[in-house]
Amino acid sequence: KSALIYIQELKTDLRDTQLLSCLESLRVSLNNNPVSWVQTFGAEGLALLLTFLKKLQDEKEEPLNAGIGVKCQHEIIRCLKAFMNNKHGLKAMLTSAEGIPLLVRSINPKVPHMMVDVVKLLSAICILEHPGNTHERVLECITEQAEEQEIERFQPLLSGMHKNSITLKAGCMQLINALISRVEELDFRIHLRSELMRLGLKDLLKEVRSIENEELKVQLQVFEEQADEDSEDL
Amino acid sequence: DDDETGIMDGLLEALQSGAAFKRK
Repeated sequence: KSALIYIQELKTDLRDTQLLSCLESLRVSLNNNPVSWVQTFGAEGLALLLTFLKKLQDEKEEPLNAGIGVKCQHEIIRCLKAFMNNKHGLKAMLTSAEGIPLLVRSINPKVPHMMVDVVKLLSAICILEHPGNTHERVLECITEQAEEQEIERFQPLLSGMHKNSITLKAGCMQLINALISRVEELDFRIHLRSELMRLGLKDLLKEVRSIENEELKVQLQVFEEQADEDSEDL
Repeated sequence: DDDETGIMDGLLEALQSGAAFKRK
C-alpha cells in the first residue's frame, strides 16, 4: 500500500480491530520502505497518528473491548518510532506542537510494556543534537502533565521503577539519565537528582542494585558516576 | 545525508550501552 492510501484510511473513522490492523501494517511499511515513502506519509500522516493517539488516551474503554484501545496506542508509539528513524520524520515530529506532549502523556505505569517504548523514545529525543534543546522540552512536558494530574512530576517514572518489569526499570533510569545529563547547569542537575531522591529513588536504588541485569546495571552506573562527578565539582 | 535511516536505532543503542552519556 502507498503512503497516501494509509493517509486516506486514517482519515476514515477506523475503530478497534480495524484500526489496530491498519496501524500494524503501517508500522511494517514505515520500517521497511525507503525514506521517500516516509516523507510522503509526512506531516499529514503524523498529524493523523497523533490525533488517534490523543483520542485513544481520552477514551474510557468499554469492558467489551478491553485492551484494544491500549493495543492501538502502543502500535501508534511503534509507528512513531519507525517514522522518526530518519531525518525527515524526526524533523516533522519535533516541529509538531503535539508530538512530545502526547508521547509524555503516554507514560503510563499501568501499561509497562508500552511505557518501556515511550520512555526509551523520549530519552532518545532528549539526547538529540538539536537547536531547540529537546531535553528541556521533554522536561517541560513532564512538568505540565504532572501539574494537570496534580502529582509530583517524576512520580510516573518512580511508579515505573516499582513495577516488576526489569526492562521498564532500566527504561525509566535511562530517561532519568538522559534528562539530567543534558542539563548544562551543575546546580540544576543536582536539584533534579535531589528531587528524585526525595521522591523515593534513594530507597529504590538500594533495591534495584541487587538485580542481575546488564541493561539496568549500565543505567545505574551512569546515574551514580554522574552524581559523584557533580558532587566533586560542587 | 537526508536519506539516512536508523537515527532512532542508533540513539537507542548509544543510550542502552551508556555510550550516549560519556562526558566530552
